[in-house]
Amino acid sequence: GLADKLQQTFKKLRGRGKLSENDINDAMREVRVALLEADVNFKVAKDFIAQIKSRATGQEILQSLTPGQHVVKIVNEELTALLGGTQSRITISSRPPTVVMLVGLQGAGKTTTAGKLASLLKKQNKRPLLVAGDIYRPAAIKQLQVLGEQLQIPVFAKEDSRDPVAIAKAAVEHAISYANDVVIIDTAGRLHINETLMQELKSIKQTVKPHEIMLVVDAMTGQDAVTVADSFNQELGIDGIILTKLDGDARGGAALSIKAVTGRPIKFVGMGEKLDALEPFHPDRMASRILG
Amino acid sequence: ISGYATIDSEFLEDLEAVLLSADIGIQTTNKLMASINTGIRAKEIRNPDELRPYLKTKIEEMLLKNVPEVDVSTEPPRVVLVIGVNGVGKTTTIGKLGNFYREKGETVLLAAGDTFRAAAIEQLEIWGKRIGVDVIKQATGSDPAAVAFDAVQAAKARKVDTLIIDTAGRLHTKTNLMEELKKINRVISREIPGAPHEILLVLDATTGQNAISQAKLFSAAAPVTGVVLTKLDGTAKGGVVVSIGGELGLPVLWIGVGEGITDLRPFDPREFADALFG
Ligand SMILES: Nc1nc2c(ncn2[C@@H]2O[C@H](COP(=O)(O)OP(=O)(O)OP(=O)(O)O)[C@@H](O)[C@H]2O)c(=O)[nH]1
Ligand SMILES: Nc1nc2c(ncn2[C@@H]2O[C@H](COP(=O)(O)OP(=O)(O)OP(=O)(O)O)[C@@H](O)[C@H]2O)c(=O)[nH]1
Ligand SMILES: [Mg+2]
Ligand SMILES: [Mg+2]
Repeated sequence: GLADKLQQTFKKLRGRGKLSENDINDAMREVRVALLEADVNFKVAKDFIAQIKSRATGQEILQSLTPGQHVVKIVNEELTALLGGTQSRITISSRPPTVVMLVGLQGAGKTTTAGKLASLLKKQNKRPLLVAGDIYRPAAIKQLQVLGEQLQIPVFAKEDSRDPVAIAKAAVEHAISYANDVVIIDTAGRLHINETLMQELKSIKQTVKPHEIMLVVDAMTGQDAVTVADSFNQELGIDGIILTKLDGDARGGAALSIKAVTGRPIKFVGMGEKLDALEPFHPDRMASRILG
Repeated sequence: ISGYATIDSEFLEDLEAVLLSADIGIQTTNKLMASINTGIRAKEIRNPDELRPYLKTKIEEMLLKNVPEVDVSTEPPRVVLVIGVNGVGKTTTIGKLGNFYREKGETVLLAAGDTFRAAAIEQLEIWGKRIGVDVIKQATGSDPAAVAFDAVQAAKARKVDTLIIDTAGRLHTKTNLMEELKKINRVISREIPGAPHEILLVLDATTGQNAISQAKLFSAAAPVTGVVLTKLDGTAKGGVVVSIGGELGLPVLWIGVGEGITDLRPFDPREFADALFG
């Protein structure tokens, strides 16, 4: 990984005494390659390198006997700090029901994640209500109903409705009547550039005032992660992020890109297809994974 | 750098940024940028205006490796197996592809080979109804290889022209799921020599460099014949297929440009290369 590459870079310099600006630049190039191969957005990578370069040209590196190890340590620390703390909780409102809305591109894992979140909250003695807000995708409502059945968690659906805003509104009213304290709204996958569908999300937000709008993102997303996250955040407002399919071998550089452009916390990671495969986000583990 | 006299470094940096932001990847980007030197020395590039066309040509070359001849000699049924990681658009693509063949006048049959995911069978059945095509299925939880077997028998018995088999999304790193894929492939080829005639790997245009790992590991499990690149109607450019073409020789055959029946187009390398710089 990066650690080995940097060892090699600095091995060639051993016995030359002090490190030069050029030596540090070589090291920064290696870090840049690692970040780009990990799908960190190339502009985010550029800013990050500039940030760590100032630490890397400090005395601790220039006088170190193991400069390669030191650079890796700095990169790891800075990356971990950037990825943010561990805030792996849904903020529960003091005036129930807490309303959570899941949004994101097509196929990111929203419906499955809705089930996982509901399962987690049920284990925390909450009484969640799942809401089938995707009226477009074939068998989307059925998909959420099957998950609800598996989890023994109620699913609110209006089979004949063509109005996701009305569905969301009715669901919250239902939750109040039936004492469900968390409402999890699954929405249809959509493109950030589809104005009609982005407006639909804004209308749902205006109507039911979610406490948490979670952007669900596939961990294998490449450079486009910045554009997508920025659009969703600017147009709708994002409270937190869930990164899915981290059980694969995607390095997950999108995590850094999204955090850098939105500043919002990555709260959970999806680690599999089963409904118990939702874990807290650990910035240090994510940093090591990105660096490879 | 000699020859760069009229091509300033800012211009080159901008070009590099275009390639990187399109998910071409750092290794392939470096190769393409290095090829500019070669082009300058060979006088194929004489001024900055010729840089983009030169790169587009190089990109098209990588994309045109191994594009298969259209094989019309296959005895029916032609069997198409659709594979890929979770959520990339396999089931939707099958709906679109089934419609394409049906509009061409072929008889088409679909197979609900995803016996695992919630409402996967129902999803494909709705597509079948939309395009007027039957769907072979078994109960959720049954062996996908058994569904494939059933579907092949049905296709032979009904003498359909094209059978398209859906599979469950699977991460390429999950050994047991890749073994399951190998078994599905074996069952199909035992029942019809030479089948599956097409194995389509579906890749999502928003995916970054991990698509290369997907292409490698899926190809190791079953002889992938081509790629379907979906969700090109978004802002992602899908540039990783340039490396997949150049390094692995896998051609892109179709692109998905939306969620509707008609949102499937044959891949055009020139259009794709133009769009990268667009
Ligand atoms: N391996 C793995 N698969 C996942 C994970 N999360 C979701 N999936 C799978 O990804 C695929 C897509 O998941 P969905 O929940 O249907 O995605 P979606 O965002 O609701 O899709 P649309 O509603 O069409 O936008 C399914 O095959 C899921 O089983 C995860 O963390 N790991
Ligand atoms: N915008 C857009 N969306 C697409 C395209 N192709 C598929 N989708 C959407 O992507 C989502 C996932 O599609 P599916 O066909 O369920 O994907 P899949 O690969 O079969 O998913 P799994 O079976 O769960 O692995 C759905 O919301 C589709 O409508 C495309 O070309 N453009
Ligand atoms: Mg969904
Ligand atoms: Mg599917």
